[in-house]
Amino acid sequence: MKIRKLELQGFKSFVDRTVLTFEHDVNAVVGPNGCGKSNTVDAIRWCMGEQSARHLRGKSMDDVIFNGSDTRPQHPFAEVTLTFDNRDGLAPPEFAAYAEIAVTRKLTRDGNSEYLINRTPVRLMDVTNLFLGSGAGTKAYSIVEQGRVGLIVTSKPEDRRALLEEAA
Amino acid sequence: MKIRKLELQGFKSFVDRTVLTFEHDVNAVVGPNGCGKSNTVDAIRWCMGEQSARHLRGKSMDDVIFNGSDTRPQHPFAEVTLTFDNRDGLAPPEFAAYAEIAVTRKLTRDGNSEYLINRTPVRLMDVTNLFLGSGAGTKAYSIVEQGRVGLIVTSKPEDRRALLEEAA
Amino acid sequence: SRRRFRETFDAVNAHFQELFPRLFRGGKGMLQLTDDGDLLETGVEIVAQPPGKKLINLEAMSGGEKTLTAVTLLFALFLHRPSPFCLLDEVEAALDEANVIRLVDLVRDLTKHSQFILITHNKRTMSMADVLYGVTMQEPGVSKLVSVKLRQDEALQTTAVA
Amino acid sequence: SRRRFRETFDAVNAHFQELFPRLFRGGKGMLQLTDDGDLLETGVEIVAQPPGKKLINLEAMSGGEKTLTAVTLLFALFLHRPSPFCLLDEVEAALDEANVIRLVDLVRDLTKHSQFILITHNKRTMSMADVLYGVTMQEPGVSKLVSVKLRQDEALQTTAVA
Ligand SMILES: Nc1ncnc2c1ncn2[C@@H]1O[C@H](COP(=O)(O)OP(=O)(O)OP(=O)(O)O)[C@@H](O)[C@H]1O
Ligand SMILES: Nc1ncnc2c1ncn2[C@@H]1O[C@H](COP(=O)(O)OP(=O)(O)OP(=O)(O)O)[C@@H](O)[C@H]1O
Ligand SMILES: [Mg+2]
Ligand SMILES: [Mg+2]
Repeated sequence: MKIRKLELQGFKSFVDRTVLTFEHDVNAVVGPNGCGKSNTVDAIRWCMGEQSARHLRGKSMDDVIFNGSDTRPQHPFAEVTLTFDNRDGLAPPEFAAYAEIAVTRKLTRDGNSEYLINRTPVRLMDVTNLFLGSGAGTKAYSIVEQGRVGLIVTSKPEDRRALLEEAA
Repeated sequence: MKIRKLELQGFKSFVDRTVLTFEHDVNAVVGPNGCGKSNTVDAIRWCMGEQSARHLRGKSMDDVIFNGSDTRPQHPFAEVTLTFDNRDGLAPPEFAAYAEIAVTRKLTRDGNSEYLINRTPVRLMDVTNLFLGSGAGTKAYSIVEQGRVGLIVTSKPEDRRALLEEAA
Repeated sequence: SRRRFRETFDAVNAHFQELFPRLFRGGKGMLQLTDDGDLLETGVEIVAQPPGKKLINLEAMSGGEKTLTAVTLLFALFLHRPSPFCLLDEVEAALDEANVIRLVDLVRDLTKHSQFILITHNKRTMSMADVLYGVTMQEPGVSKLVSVKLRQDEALQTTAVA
Repeated sequence: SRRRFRETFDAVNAHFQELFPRLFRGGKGMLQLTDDGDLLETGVEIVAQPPGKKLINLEAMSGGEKTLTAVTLLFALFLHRPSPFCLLDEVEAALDEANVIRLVDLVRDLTKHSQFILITHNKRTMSMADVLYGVTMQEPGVSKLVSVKLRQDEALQTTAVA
């Protein structure tokens, strides 16, 4: 379940369709302050089913849709597709036949929200189940957001327990 | 009221008497992780009257006294002296005659705490009054601790008011 | 008192509006009172609009943008009522190189009012300081001062500090 | 279940104890259960002793020491149950150069288990990555991908990404 490709359109500052392919072991994302690097992390978390707008640095979920700039109008929707490589067979059995699994999440300004797996509409639960089995869920130790690395140490011992339960 | 000299002994990791003189406009303190740089900031805050052990990254106030290492035993006391240049006359009137003002704070393991100004024992209130007038108090905008710069922006509007009141 | 708070707010706000475009290379920033009618209780809101962007909610700012906005407020307070010294502990950790340079330039300007003590790992910040104090733990667990390097002396003579 | 939690705790603790001296160049670190008798509710405490120092209370750690301890726990979990990918957003911001090198070396070792995506401003981290994606806002407010530089190609050919 390695990430092969990330496609964004209308998501936060990525108003135009943008594709990042991740074919190497260590991929670095660089650029000046405020240019959109951490927005790519938010896009991955959102696509994997993140339900809390606050956790995506917004007040409400439509804050993920491109809000306009001096030169561009607001965008009508946000769409992110995350394509995984399933050659390692880590995905749950119902996906065993697929070499690649593409998870898509879409949100329109009028609040219409959609999830798709390999272009077939599914429910949020299907997306969450896909990730739970593979250890890559959004709550696990696989994503460390900016400025939060120290929290692992300063959090309460009960909170650290949750990390261990993810790995159980 | 510029800082001219900082003398530490037995304070956190500075077990041996150490003197830093600050004679330039911009002084940089550098060194590897964990070597004691931020401890010098704690020393300055403590000397200026800081009363909260938690704010000095400890559980109780005697956590500021050198606690021992593989090669050294615990130290019996912590002592910090901060020498200010009063040639700008910013200090309150009772100190006008002094060209330099040395503030000392001492704490022994058995809990005996002392404050001195120019080697004369004073009360905490005298130390706080000395700094209040000059805008350099420990709560003001003159000290930004490690990792806390973003808090100015993410704190609540009522908290930011306190910053403005310090500058009034 | 109400009058004093109002005067301070207006003065700091003016400095904030002047410093913001300098640190962000454009854009607009200002302070606003949450409750204009009650000067004794009102909070202070920060309004920030980096160049080319719509007004942003502070939570949605990037790590570097938050640092720059915080520093703008800090130095606006400084310009209104300078404190004799200012201690900054790794404030530039989230900044890219171009923003570090802008920050240290501003610090250099403010030395007219105050003395600065900067704790840093950043080479750019080190290169603009007048003097570097090296702290080390050659003996594990025991902090010592090792060297003082002066900027103006290219040879960076290292005088071992007794 | 209790047994599963216990097995996981023991395995992660073993990795933690092995990784700690590698990241800290010595010293001892381990995990402890706050309530051994109640495996369904117990919290997990971190015990850290950098080389030459006494056991330290986590709050008293330096910024860099906290990052290294957090990363040790993170990678200990990884070694027990690798996640297919790992996303780290400027985790090395508080580290000095020597510790950044140790961290990226460890990341390189873990690529046997997982794929890494690192967001960074640090030149050391950039130099060890296999590929660099540049994100820019040449048009203010609009993010675009600009270039991909491959590590093994010294000329760092910049292929403009359509
Ligand atoms: N819905 C949206 N529409 C347009 N722009 C947005 C939206 N949400 C966030 N942004 C913009 O994205 C920018 C933040 O981007 P991001 O946090 O990814 O920066 P970064 O590259 O990580 O920077 P740093 O190096 O400072 O951490 C903010 O300036 C914000 O205005
Ligand atoms: N009372 C004490 N006795 C001995 N050592 C102490 C005491 N209090 C704190 N320390 C030690 O001081 C160290 C932290 O120092 P400090 O926070 O100043 O590091 P730093 O140079 O700022 O590092 P960084 O670059 O990672 O921020 C810790 O390792 C801690 O063990
Ligand atoms: Mg960021
Ligand atoms: Mg520090």
